[in-house]
Amino acid sequence: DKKILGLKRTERVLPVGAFLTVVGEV
Amino acid sequence: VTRVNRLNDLAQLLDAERLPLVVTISGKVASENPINCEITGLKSVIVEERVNKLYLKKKEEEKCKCAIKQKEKCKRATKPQKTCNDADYWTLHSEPSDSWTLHSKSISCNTKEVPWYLDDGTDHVHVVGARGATDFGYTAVRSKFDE
Repeated sequence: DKKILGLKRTERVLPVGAFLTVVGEV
Repeated sequence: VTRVNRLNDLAQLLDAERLPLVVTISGKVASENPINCEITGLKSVIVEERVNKLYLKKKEEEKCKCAIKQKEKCKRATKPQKTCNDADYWTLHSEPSDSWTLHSKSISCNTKEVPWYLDDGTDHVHVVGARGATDFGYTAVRSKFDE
């Protein structure tokens, strides 16, 4: 016995303008 | 540690030092062709979209794992009998038999990324492979529910 409620869509984003610090190899 | 204050000083560092170098840089995220995000409404350089199906499932009465001949004895008792091998028997049977519980099932998970860089106003540095970095974090999260 199941009742379908719907779809949940989730966006996780890195937006333009965000201030970011990264450590990496050149 | 050699320290430079601006991204446009980084080139001098690269000329003087032996490669590879490990550097820490800071700046604002930018891109020539950002992605227009539907749910957050933001222009972004990395977008992860997850779709989950939400549904209610009728909670079925759990079967006692005791032997059938011991079941009646268990039901009358106020606490599990030593003869009952299922430690969760009373917890399971204390729930209403017609209750519904919320479940979620993953349908899809897609990630899009466009070439992007960090800009501090003096210059910019392209960042590659950031998603594989430890503690990489998405700074904005939003969900939408479609019935």
